[in-house]
Amino acid sequence: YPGKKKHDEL
Amino acid sequence: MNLFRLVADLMHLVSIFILLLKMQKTRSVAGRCSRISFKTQALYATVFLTRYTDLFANFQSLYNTTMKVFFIASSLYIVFLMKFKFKATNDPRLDTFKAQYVVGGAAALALIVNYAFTVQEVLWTFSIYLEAVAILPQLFMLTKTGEAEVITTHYLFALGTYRGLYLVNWIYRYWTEYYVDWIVWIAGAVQTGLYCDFFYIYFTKVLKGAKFELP
Repeated sequence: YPGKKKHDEL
Repeated sequence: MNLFRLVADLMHLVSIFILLLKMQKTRSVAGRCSRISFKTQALYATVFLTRYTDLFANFQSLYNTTMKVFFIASSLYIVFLMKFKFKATNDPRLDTFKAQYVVGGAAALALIVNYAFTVQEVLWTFSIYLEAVAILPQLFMLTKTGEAEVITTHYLFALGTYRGLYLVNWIYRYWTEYYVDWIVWIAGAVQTGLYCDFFYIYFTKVLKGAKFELP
């Protein structure tokens, strides 16, 4: 989410 | 994806298979001297259910989705086995850690320290904080029973190594793509830190063939 990035890790 | 995170996820899978193997083999949740904490397994199921609410909305890769489904399914299956199938071998009197404290603490912190005040993001943050301390009932039980079967120590070793390798993954990702995520970094460091004394005993005793006994 940092900077509106989606979570890409498990 | 990088090698550190891939191996970390595989160690996480290995820990789940070790646990399932132990329960199927001993057909119980309690060996002669070591036990599996139901509370810890229930907390892990909660972690996965609150973390992967984006299972359908946020497609990252087939690997990511497959692993999410597996973690949710396996953690619920383990809880089912402990609660129903092997219920007779599960002694709640030994699982005395106040899990409600860690759940409450993680929930309160997630409401205060998060990246966005949305339901999904607060649930995700809650799952990160909860995972960091979810092993406490299990470690607490080990200190009470004072020793553990070798297979339980391998379970804990795999579980501790999984998040330890995530720390390496985060260093690598910061270095290569300036990835920054304070919440998982700090929670991951706390989570791995909780295993330190276990790792010490594991490396100094279990790997030398001695029994796992707390001093």
